[in-house]
Amino acid sequence: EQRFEQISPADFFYRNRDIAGFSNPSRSLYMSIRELVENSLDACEIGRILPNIWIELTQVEEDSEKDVRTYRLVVKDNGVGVEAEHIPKAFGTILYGSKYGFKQSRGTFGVGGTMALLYGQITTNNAFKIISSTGKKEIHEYRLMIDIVENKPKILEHKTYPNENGWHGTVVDYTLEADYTNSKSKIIEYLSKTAVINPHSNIVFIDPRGRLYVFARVKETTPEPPKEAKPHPLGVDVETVNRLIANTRSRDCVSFLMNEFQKVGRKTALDVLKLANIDPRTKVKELTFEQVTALVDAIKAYGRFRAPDTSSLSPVGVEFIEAGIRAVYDPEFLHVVQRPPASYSGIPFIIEAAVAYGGNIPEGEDIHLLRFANKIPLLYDERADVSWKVISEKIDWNSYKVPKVKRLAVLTSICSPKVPYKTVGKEAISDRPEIERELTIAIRECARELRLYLSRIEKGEAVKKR
Amino acid sequence: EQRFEQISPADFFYRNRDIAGFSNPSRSLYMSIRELVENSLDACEIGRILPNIWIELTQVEEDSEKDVRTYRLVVKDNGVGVEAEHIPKAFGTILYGSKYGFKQSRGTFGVGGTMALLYGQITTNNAFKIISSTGKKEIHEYRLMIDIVENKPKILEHKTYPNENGWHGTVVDYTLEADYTNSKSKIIEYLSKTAVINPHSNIVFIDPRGRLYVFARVKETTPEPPKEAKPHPLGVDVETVNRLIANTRSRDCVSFLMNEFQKVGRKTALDVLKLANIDPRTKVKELTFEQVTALVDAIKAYGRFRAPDTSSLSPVGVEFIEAGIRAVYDPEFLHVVQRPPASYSGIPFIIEAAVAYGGNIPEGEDIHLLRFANKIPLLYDERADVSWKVISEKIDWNSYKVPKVKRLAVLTSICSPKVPYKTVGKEAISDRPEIERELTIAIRECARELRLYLSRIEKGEAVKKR
Ligand SMILES: Nc1ncnc2c1ncn2[C@@H]1O[C@H](COP(=O)(O)OP(=O)(O)OP(=O)(O)O)[C@@H](O)[C@H]1O
Ligand SMILES: Nc1ncnc2c1ncn2[C@@H]1O[C@H](COP(=O)(O)OP(=O)(O)OP(=O)(O)O)[C@@H](O)[C@H]1O
Ligand SMILES: [Mg+2]
Ligand SMILES: [Mg+2]
Repeated sequence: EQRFEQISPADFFYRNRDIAGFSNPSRSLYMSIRELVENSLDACEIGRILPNIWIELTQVEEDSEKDVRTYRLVVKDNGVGVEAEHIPKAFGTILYGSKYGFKQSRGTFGVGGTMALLYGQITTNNAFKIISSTGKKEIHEYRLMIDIVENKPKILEHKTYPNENGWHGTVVDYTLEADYTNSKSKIIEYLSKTAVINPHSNIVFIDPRGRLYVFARVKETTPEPPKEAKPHPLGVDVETVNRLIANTRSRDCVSFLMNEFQKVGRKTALDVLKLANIDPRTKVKELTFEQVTALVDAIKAYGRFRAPDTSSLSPVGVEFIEAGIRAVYDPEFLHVVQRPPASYSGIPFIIEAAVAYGGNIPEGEDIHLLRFANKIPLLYDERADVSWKVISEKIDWNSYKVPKVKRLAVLTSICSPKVPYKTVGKEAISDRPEIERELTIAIRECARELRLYLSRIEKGEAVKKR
Repeated sequence: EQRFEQISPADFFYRNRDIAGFSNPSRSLYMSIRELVENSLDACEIGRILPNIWIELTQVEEDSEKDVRTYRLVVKDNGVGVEAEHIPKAFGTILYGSKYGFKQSRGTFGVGGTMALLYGQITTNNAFKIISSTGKKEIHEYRLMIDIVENKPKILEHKTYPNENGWHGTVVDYTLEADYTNSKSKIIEYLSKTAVINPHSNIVFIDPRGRLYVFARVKETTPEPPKEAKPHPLGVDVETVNRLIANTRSRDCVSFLMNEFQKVGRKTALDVLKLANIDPRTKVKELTFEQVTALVDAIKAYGRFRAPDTSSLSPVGVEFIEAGIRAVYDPEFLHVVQRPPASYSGIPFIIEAAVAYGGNIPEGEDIHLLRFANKIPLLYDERADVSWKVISEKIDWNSYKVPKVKRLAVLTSICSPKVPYKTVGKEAISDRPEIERELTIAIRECARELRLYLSRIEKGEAVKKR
C-alpha cells in the first residue's frame, strides 16, 4: 500500500543537498561564495557595469576549537539590482530567476543563490537580509526566510529608504555554518582565477582573520556583452516548437519559422514546410499535434541550415587569457587559440584554449589544467570533465616532444548560452561530441606550436654540446 | 531590466537532461532501463514478492544505417502495482512518489521513472501507456503525456478491465530515440549484476535483435525487507523538527521527543529539555521559534544518544556476495565482510565488502571495482565514487603483498534509507567521512586475509624451489 507525496523543488534540494554541491561545511562555504559572486558578476554584465564586488566573512560565535563554526557572509555588488516586487522570490524560491532565456550568463538553473541562503537557514536557523536598488528612487531592504515545504519566501520585514545617491546594486547578508580552515585555499584560488578571467572586475575579500585580499581591476572597459539569441532549428524538439507556437505573434507558418528561429529565410521555411506536407498559408496556432510532429521531423530531415548565429557569444579573449597565464606562471612558452564558433544540438558555443610550458609552472607528471565555463573557474570534479578527457585521452603529448616530467599547463574555456554541466554544482562539463572535437582541435594546435618550441630548444642544446 | 520566470521541476529536468543522466542516446537508453527495473524491484520488495521482470526492446522504424533509432520499450513486473487514482501523477509528475519516507529503497528522488518517460516523449512525440493493478477487482490502463510546463499528466485515455486472474503488477510501454548498439554491453552488465545482487529475482530481456537473455532466480525466498524508521536525533535540523511538530500527535515535549525520534527514552528526553531550558510540560505545538532552535542546539550539544536502530536496513548478505563473485570470477581467493551498522548525520547505513584474487579475474594494473548501493549496480562515474577514493588512496596494496600486475577485484555495497548520491543519475556516492571510514575498515580486513593467502603462496613456491 504505497503512500504518495509531492514535494517542492526547495524540499528536493533540502533533502538532497549533495546534488547541489553542498555536501560538507567546507565545500558548502566555497559553493556559497561562488554562487553569490557569480550572481553579482551577471548583475553587472547585464548593465554593462564595471563590477565592484565586496565579500566579507566574519566569525559570529566566540572562539572555537573546531573547524566548523558559525559565520556571517556579506556579498555586495554595484550591479543592476532587483526590482522590489521580485526580491522575495528571486532569493526565496527555487527555480525562479531571470536567466531562463537563450543568452550566455553564469547563472542558468535558478537555484544557486537561493540554495546558498537555504543552506544558511537550515544550519543556523536565522533569517537573511537582502538590500537592493535598481538605481531608482528607493532602496529596499527585506528580512526573509524560506518556506521549504511550499518553496516560497516568508517576508519577516520590509523597509524602504530614499535612494539619495542613486545607488544601484545588491547586498546579500546572512549566517551559515561553515569550515573556512579547510576551504580557504579553494576560495582564494576561485577569486583570483575569477579576477584573471574577468579583468575588468574589482573583487575585495575580507576573511575571518581580518586579512584583506584585493583583486584589482586591470581593464577599464567592459567586454562586449552577450546578446539574447533565437533558437537554432537544428536539434529542436516538439516541446520547444509547441512553446514557440503558444507565444508567437506570427500568424502563418512561413513567418513563424522565419521569425522564431535564427538562420531561417523564406526559401528555407518553404522547403521545410513542403517536406512536412504543410500548406504554408496554414495558421500556425491551428496546426494539429500530428502536423507539429511532422514539422519537427522535417526540420530534422532538412539538415541544410546555416550555422548558428554567434553574436550571442561573449568569449574571454586571447589577450586576457595570455595576460592571465603570464601573471600566474610567467611561462617560457605560451600559445593561445580562439576557435571559430561552433554548435552542439543547435546551441552555439566557442572554445578558447592555451598551452603554457616552463617558467614557474610546478614540475610533475601531471598536467596543470585550468578550466573555465562562461567565465567561471571550475575547481572540482576535474576527472569528470570533458577537458580532462581530451588532454588525457585525445592528445598524445609524447608525440609533441613533451617529456614525462614536465612543467605543462593547459587552459580551456567554453562560452555558450547553455553549457552542458554534469551537475547542479557546475563543476564538470559533459563530453558532448562537438565540444570534445573543438577542444581537441584547439589543444592540438597549441601542442604543435609547443613541439616547434621544444625542437628548437633541443637543437640549441645539441649545438651547444658540439 | 531583468525578466523573471518560475519554471516547474519537469521543465527544469527537460532543460537540463544531463543532470538526470540523460546526456546522449546510448546513456539515455541505459538510464531508462535501469530506472524502470529499479522501480519494478522496489514494487516487488514492498509486497515481499519474488520479482518477475520482463524487459522488451524492439525497433520501431524500418532498418536504419544510423546507431540512433526509434525503439519501443516495455517493462513489466509482478509488483504491488499502483492504485488507479495515483497512476497519472506517479508517472506524469516530477517530484511525486511513494519513497519519501525514511526507509531503504532503490528509488529516492521521485524523478527517475517520470524522467525516462519524459525523455521518450520529447524524442518521439508519442504518448505512453501504463497498465497496472494492485490485485483487486480491476486493471487500469492509461494513455498519458506529460505537460512539462505545468509538471502534470495529461490523460488521453483511461480504460478499465475486470481483473479475472487477480493479477498484480505494472506495465510501462512507450517509445524513445536510443542507441542500443553503443549501450548494449552496459545494459547486459547492469542486468546481470542486478540479478547477482538480487538472487531471488527473475529477469528476462528480449533485445531488438530478438536475442533472449534470461537471468534466472537462484533463491526461492525474499530477503528480510527494510522497515520504515524514525529519524535519529543526531544531525537533525530545525526544518525537520518543525515538520515533526506539525505532524505529531504528542502533546507535551517529553512524549514528543520519545515518540518522534528513535533511541530517545524518558531520561534522555528530560536531559535534552533541561539543556534547552524548556519546561517538559510545555505543549510542543506551542513552542516558540527560539525554543525550537534551543531544542535543536541542545540535541547537538547532548551528543550522548545511542547508535541508530538498524532494523530499517536490509543488506545483501555475505553468502550472496560470495556466490555472485564465485559465479563471475571463480577466484582462487575470496573474503567477504559485513560491517556492523553505522551512521552518518544520524542516518543508519551498513557496508559490505569483498576482495577476490586470481581465477578468471582479468590481469592488469587496475583493480576491478564492483559497486552497489541499495542493491543497485553503479556502472558509471567510478572515479568520482568514495569506493574508488578508498581503494586508490586509503589502501596501500603493496603492503598487502599485492604485485603491480595483478588479478584483483573489490566489491563494495552500501545500504541505507538515504544514500548520499552525488548526482540525480545515481552513479557515484559522496565521500561522507563515516562512509569512507567504514569502507576502509572493511576493505583492510579483506586485504589482510589476502596478504595471509599471498604469503602462503609465496612460502609454498619458496619451498618448491629448494
Ligand atoms: N546580486 C544580484 N543582483 C541582481 N540580481 C540577482 C542577484 N542575485 C540574484 N539575482 C536574481 O535572482 C535570480 C535567482 O538567482 P539564483 O542564483 O538562485 O539563480 P540563477 O543565478 O538564475 O541560476 P543558477 O542556479 O545557475 O545560479 C537571478 O536569476 C537574478 O535575477
Ligand atoms: N513498476 C512500478 N510499480 C509500482 N509503483 C511504481 C512503479 N514505477 C513507479 N512506481 C511509483 O511511481 C513513483 C515515482 O517513480 P519514480 O521512478 O519517478 O520515482 P522514485 O522511484 O520514487 O524515485 P527515483 O527518482 O529515485 O527513481 C514511485 O515512487 C512508485 O510509487
Ligand atoms: Mg545564480
Ligand atoms: Mg524510480
